[in-house]
Amino acid sequence: TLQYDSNSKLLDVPDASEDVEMNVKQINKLTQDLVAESNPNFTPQPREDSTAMIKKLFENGLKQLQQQKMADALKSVNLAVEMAQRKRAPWEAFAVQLQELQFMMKNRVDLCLVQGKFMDALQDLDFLQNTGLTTSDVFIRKTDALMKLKQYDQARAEVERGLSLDPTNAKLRVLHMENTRRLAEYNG
Amino acid sequence: NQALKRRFQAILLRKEVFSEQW
Amino acid sequence: QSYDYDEGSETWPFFVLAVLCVVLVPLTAMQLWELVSGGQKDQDLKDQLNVLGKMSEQYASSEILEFRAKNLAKKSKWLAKRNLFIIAGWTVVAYLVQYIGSNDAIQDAATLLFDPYTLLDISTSSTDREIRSAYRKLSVKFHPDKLTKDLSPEQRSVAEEQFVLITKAYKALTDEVTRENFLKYGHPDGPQATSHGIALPKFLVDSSASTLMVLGYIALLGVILPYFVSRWWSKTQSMTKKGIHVKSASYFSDRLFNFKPSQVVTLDLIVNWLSHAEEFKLMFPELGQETFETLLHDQVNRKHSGTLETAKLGLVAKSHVLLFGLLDIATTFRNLEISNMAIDTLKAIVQATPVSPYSQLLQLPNVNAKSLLEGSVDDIRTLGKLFTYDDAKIGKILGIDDNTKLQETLTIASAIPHLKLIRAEFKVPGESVVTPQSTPHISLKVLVRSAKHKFFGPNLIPDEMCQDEQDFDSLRDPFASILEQPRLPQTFAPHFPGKRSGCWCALVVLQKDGKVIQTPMLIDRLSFANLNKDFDKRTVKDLEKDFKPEDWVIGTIKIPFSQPAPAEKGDFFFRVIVKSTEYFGPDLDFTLAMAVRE
Repeated sequence: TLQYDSNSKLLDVPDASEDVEMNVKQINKLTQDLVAESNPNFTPQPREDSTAMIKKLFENGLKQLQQQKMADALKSVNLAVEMAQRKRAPWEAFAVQLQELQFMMKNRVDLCLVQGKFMDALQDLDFLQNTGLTTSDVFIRKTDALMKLKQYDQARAEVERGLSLDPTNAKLRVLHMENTRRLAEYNG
Repeated sequence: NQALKRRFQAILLRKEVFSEQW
Repeated sequence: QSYDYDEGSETWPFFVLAVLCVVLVPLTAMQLWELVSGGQKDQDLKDQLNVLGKMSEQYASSEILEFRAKNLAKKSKWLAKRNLFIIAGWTVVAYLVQYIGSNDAIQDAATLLFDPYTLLDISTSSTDREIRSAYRKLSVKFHPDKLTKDLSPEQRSVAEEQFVLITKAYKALTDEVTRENFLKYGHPDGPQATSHGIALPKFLVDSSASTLMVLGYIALLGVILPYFVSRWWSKTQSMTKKGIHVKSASYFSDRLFNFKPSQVVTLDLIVNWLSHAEEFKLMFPELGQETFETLLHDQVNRKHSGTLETAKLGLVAKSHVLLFGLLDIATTFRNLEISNMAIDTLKAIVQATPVSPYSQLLQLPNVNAKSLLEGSVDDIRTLGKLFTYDDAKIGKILGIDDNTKLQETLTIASAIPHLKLIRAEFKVPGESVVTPQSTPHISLKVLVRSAKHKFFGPNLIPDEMCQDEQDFDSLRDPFASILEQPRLPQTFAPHFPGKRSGCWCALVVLQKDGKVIQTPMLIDRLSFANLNKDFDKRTVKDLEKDFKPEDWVIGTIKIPFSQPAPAEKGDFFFRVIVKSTEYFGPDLDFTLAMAVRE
């Protein structure tokens, strides 16, 4: 049974299955965002003010990176990413949102790696791979993170996959050799 | 966009699971 | 109404005899075959390394031994019933044969058969001359003109009849027309009178007995037969090809179809899916899904389940076939993570060890988990690394004080088979390269070695040892040579309710998209002879001097490739994963390039 609350403008389906519940949540989210939208002539074009805010935060982070203030840089980039997640409306162009997020995440990965936050970097890299980014630099960083986390078997799987997509990549080859050496040590 | 958001929000949970596993 | 009934008991014995033989002959053949092949299987197990099997019996708990004994009793009871039926059946057959032999009515009917050879008193392979001479001799004896005068009239008529028969017999073998008649109708005079009847004695069809017979038939055709057929049909319909219940298969398929890539695949997830299996509900209708999940976790964590211990063992025994079913479905959905974790879950259940970075060591018996995880300074996670230390140090690392226990643990640890890849390639039988659109298969040369053995590179094994037979048979069926390898020996699995030898599962993944491309191939034949070798890494100092490649047995694994080679030339990359279902550690995982050339 579908229930509608006219005050909050939200739907509710008690005792629904997982899928139906998710659909209802999505509809509610869309409704809330539409209600909150002040501009009656909204388009899929990404909003100027959101873009400006996100860009400012991100550039802040880059500046701090140049000043070698790594921890602060990471914080700023995190904020930028969170802002992108929160401020962007669901009807704004997907391609733009994805590219924006992936770009910022790549920088976040490097910041995490530099500061030894390997698990964080790994999850971001997993996200990038899952969302379609299968370039060699992703494989290089993922292999590096896995090796640092002592997951040598998984690192080998990653670097071999990276090499099969880009067989002549020198950095991947070096990582492969290094990982093989560490695996031999790991297995006695 | 919503799917992307869900995948992004899963990052924290995945971090916890992997940390426990490894 | 004009049918004759079997008054003289002439026909029904044959009918019963025929029915009995139709059932008994295949059944007896099957039983004899099982006896012979069962002996062969035992011999196979004895041939291979058996120390793991013996130790497994030693360490098995009393509940497990009880569980096995109960199952064996059930099986042997059924076998005893079958044997009883065979013996009883053949006894009835013997009685019937003897009855037929002594039944006068049947014998009389038999004598009506015309056999010219017995009449002329010659063998069936006599020549024409022999037939003629036999006829002449007998006709002289029985010719009415040649008979003696002092015979009674009855004797005379008997002799005259005999003479007629002899003449007929001679004609049947020599004269064209008569011979044709004899061959067509069995009698030289042409078609004889034939009678048709019902092979039932009259009393069964007459009066009161007839109503009983009719009721009996109605019951048989209308009730009993449909009941058994429908029961068999629903049983067949309820199982999939892989031997799991259709409801379980559809549950697994649903989980895989709705699988979100962001979900992390863990042992808990697979065990949760398993606990929804229909088989469990049918085995234990009084227990619920959460109980099943708890019991499976108890098995993995080696916890005793109290009153539900026997139930737990039953679930564990069933989980084997369920996990293979899940693996099959996961590969059909091309999901590598689930496929891998399904096999890892099987390992965890067989060894009663959770999936963790330390599983390789925790699967060994007598290990003190606490002292392993908290104790040593170096973080040791693999068996290979463990064997770089001397025995005493290993005892400290694993937390084993008792020396006998330590020696047993070391024996088992060094008997766990590890696969080492020597050669790997895509092969097309009869060709030197993989051509476009051809049917290649993956040919692997592996070395089954112990974690204790010193590592040597694959190039130390010369190419000659890795060559296959190049004869016609191998071209026709490249997979036949695999059958020459012995079957896998018994696994060391003291916490698993049944005796098992397990297998390795080979998965093939396309590197381009990271997804599985075909259903798993099961490998159950490999030689473990190398595990007996004493090539301890702690004692072998000079590899060049001490290593003799001809002492080592090379194993072959051939994996069929489900698709034809691509139509374009180039290099295509595949990841081959060979995982053991029994032990943590002995797996292979590597990338193999398919070079498609003209």
